[in-house]
Amino acid sequence: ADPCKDDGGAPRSCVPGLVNAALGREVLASSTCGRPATRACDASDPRRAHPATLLTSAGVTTGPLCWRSDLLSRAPLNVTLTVALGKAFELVFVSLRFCSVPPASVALLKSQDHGRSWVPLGFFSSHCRQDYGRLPVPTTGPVGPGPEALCFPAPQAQPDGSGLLAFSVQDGSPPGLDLDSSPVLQDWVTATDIRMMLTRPSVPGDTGASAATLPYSYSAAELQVGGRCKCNGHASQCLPDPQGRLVCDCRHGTEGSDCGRCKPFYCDRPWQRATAQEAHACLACSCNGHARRCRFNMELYRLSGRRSGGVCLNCRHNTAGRHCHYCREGFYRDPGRALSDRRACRACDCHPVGAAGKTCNQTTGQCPCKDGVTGLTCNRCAPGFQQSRSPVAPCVKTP
Amino acid sequence: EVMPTLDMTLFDWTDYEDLKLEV
Repeated sequence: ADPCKDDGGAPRSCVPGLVNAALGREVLASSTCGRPATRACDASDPRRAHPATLLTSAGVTTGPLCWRSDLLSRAPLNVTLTVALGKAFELVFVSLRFCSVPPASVALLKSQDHGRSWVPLGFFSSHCRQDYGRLPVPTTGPVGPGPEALCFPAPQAQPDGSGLLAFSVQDGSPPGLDLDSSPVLQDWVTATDIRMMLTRPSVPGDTGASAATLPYSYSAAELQVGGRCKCNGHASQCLPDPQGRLVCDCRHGTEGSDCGRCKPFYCDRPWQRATAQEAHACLACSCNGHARRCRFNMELYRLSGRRSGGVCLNCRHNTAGRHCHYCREGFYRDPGRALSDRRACRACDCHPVGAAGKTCNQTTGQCPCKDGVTGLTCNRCAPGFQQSRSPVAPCVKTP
Repeated sequence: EVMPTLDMTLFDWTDYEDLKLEV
């Protein structure tokens, strides 16, 4: 069964499954221990290396399990972890499991343009105002009209010394917003890249001052980015393209890495994201099989009551019109053939002498005849007329 | 009544060379 069609074969909204979008992706860490090698960390020795790949490799390793930053001996104690997801995803949650006491301040950012620009998703700090210039999130949750980057409490250390930072995209969004109907929420959850900035280590008796017990290193084991491949409701899966890049397996007449536009011939109405109520499939232009290309005309779309705005281009088989639905000049409709028939339009074939022109009636095929001439193609003298020797007046009254 | 089609050979093209070229 095709998830993008209902039982009757009609298009319906479909979305890829929830996955860990970071799994197997490369993580860029601004600091990783082992270069130069120390007794505890040697980047060139797999048994003592703590590379950033451990953050997204699903724990398939025989060596250490945790990434570890270099020893940081003086402020600023910032370390950045960046993971490119390869394409746009709609985020559900982001989490990072720390192997040591979690930092006291972390900023979570996202990019929607493959790392060219960044915006914050949330902050996690025991000193929101001091570290990020923001008030701590109210206990009642977000109150703004739309989603925003709020400052949440810093992740708590567990009894075993580890910790977990967990962020749900809903945490920054006021209740009641619906993904289908809220473009703002759609924008909020969309990301191509995720960045975590570990900005301040946790120290005993933390007061917010930067005087940590130095040197210090961050350590974490599992970065998860839970989300769905963004396909705007027009695909149920994402697959690697020939270049290995992840792209949506688009349906509903759409195309593009996110199914974000209509396929070339499917432009009878504007592209729209699918919703639970309406698939908003892109519709093929209606060209009666006589054209392979069409363009969208917004004016015509409005005039049609927002039903059809496609205009066929290069109508073939001697057809013409917005839908290639009538015959071009010099041709007429053969009533014995379907409009979609390649030979639906026949040449007028007006007689070169008997007809007054070359264009016939497009419905009946009747050519315009000179006086005294008759017949569909004007090739005979009418009753009471006989052929003359003049090509200008080929039929004259019989004396 | 079946009317014969116009016989092109019967026309006098002397003054209508242009027309004949079209034909």
